[in-house]
Amino acid sequence: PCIQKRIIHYFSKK
Amino acid sequence: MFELTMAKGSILQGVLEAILDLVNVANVDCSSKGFSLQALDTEHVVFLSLFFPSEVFRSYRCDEDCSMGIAIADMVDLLRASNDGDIITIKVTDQNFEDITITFESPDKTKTTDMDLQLVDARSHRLKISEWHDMESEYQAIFCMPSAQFMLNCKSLSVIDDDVVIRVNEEVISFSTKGKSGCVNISHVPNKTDNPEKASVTLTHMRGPVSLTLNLRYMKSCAKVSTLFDQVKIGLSTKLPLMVECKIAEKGYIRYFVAPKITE
Repeated sequence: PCIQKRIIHYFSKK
Repeated sequence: MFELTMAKGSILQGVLEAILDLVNVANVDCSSKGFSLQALDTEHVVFLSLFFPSEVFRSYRCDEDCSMGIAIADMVDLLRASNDGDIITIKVTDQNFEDITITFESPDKTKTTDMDLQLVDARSHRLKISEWHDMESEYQAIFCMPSAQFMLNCKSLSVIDDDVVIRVNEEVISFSTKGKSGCVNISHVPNKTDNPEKASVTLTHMRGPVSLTLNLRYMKSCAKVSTLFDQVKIGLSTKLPLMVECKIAEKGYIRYFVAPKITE
């Protein structure tokens, strides 16, 4: 099964 | 003071309409160079970053850099109320940084409509990303294709399943999916050049084969915006989200960063 990654795994909040 | 004018049906209006299915609220930064917007979709799978250089507008003025949160859906609703031929002005004054004023002026200048839209807090939509030229070099493969072809691929695959696997190597760029009712595989033999022709699929950067699995719902949203432009540029990396980019004039862009699915 595939899990959906979130964008926060790649870019941190400012 | 910040003020821009554009004709009804301009590219900014078209793009705002096209991003609505993913984005409710966006953070907008204005400078003398142009208008940039960042937004996250509600599921935090997609980060949208766009820049409209000042020269794409009919007129543009920004005395001091400013940042504001805009409820995009409300703004699009207001813009839809304009009539053909209207000139649209979007304005924020230093004295009143709580709302923006949108004005429609009829072509014969006999009718003016003013509307105020309250600004909202969109600071959570700001993400820290590297300078683009640093980031682009980290993509393992970058290819360009006609945006109509990209949309067609996404539509064809979504008949079968919710996910797409995009694979890129030196010989082929493929979009494939497998579902309960069957499977679809669309393969493109790429040209290899730094100057992509508008009608072809072109591999512009290749540092090794790469494949990513993505949810087609988000890909279809990216494709929707891309069809406002001739070509779309797609970057794949195992360390970065998928990048879908359309160029606006010389310096402008719309970039979607889409987090992939991974196998547990």
